[in-house]
Amino acid sequence: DQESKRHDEL
Amino acid sequence: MNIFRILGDVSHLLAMIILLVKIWRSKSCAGISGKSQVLFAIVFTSRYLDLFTNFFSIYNTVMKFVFLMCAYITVYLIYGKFRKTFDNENDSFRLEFLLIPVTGLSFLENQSFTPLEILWTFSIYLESVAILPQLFMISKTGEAETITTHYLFFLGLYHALYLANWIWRYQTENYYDQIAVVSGVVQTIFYCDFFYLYVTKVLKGKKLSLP
Repeated sequence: DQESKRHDEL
Repeated sequence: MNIFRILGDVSHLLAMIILLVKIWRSKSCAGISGKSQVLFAIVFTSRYLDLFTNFFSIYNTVMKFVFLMCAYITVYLIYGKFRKTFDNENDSFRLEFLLIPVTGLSFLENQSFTPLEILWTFSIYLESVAILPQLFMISKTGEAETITTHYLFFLGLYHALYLANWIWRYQTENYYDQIAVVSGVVQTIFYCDFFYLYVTKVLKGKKLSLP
């Protein structure tokens, strides 16, 4: 789950 | 997604629009560091390579496109359309002093040694120092147009809000990205000096002129 959140920001 | 992030992205977008409007309406890029804008274009290019591979949300994809467009249009206006008004001799920060350490660091300190990850890390480190040529130019000319200070204010505000976003995400999702947070703190520190001048001078209606 942590992995999917990586780089979800601009 | 939280309020700090949305406000941060809006503030970032607003900063880019203020800059574009300033250059377009005044038909001049005097006082603007073209080098910083080139660095920002490099930041977005190396960070948004996952534009076509990772889909997070419509918002995320659209904003990435908009940021890329704004960055490249700004660079085009400075080095293309209004290049005659470009203040070249004052925009004299040596980019290699930034690019070489940032490139080296992104190979040393990264989450995983893959091309996309290294480019993402490079973009994070580069963004934290990308504003230095602009701040250097202001310290060299000793003053900045008020509209330019508003641009810098919203650019600094965007990252201060992102710091709040990371605190929020750490509290609520127990998620944080050390590389982004550390370089984000460094980036915001660079703005502190400017924030002080902005609050004490510009908000009082005076022109920002360094002592």
